[in-house]
Amino acid sequence: QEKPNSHDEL
Amino acid sequence: MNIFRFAGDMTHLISIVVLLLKIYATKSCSGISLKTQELYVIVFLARYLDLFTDFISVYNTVMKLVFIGSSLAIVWCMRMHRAVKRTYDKELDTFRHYFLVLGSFVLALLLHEKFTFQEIFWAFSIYLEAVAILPQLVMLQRSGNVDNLTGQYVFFLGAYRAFYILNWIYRFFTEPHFSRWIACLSGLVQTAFYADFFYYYFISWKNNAKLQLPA
Repeated sequence: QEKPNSHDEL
Repeated sequence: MNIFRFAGDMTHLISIVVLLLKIYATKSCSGISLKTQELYVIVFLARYLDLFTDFISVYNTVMKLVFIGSSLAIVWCMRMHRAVKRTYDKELDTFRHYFLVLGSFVLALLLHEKFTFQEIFWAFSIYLEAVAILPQLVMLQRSGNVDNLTGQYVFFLGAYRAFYILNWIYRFFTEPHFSRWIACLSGLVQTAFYADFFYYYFISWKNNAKLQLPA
């Protein structure tokens, strides 16, 4: 799932 | 994913749909800055380098492909489509956007989260996106009268990053170690560039008049 502070936003 | 970010992504998608609609329905790109569209292609290609390496969600991957594909289609249309490219106001689209690319890249070399290829290009895409609308705003001021679809396109494009600012505020308060200062500061600058456009857009909507930007 979304790693913290990865670039999970567009 | 929170409602602000989803609203932001949908608003961004709407702006692209409105632009595609304008170009395909009217077979015209008058009033649209090709330079801004070219900058968006660079923004998306530089930002989504992790498209095939980091899978986050189906939604994330699909939206990245849509943004890359649509921005390339718009530039292709404005450069190659016989009927459309004739309507491009080349003499009004004179912003020297190469300086925006250079400046953003230099800034990314100085200000980034990690000194890695992917992070430098990610920061570059964030800074470039903040200034990418400038050629379009300058062109609108030059062309004076703005047709409805072009006005709506710029409006939604400006609104999407405003939703993202709400998203960052929301995540700041709900996620313990959330820090996106690069995207946040850049997003504030980006949205600020639209301030005067939003003002004139609101006035034209209130008076139900045509959108007029002061030359």
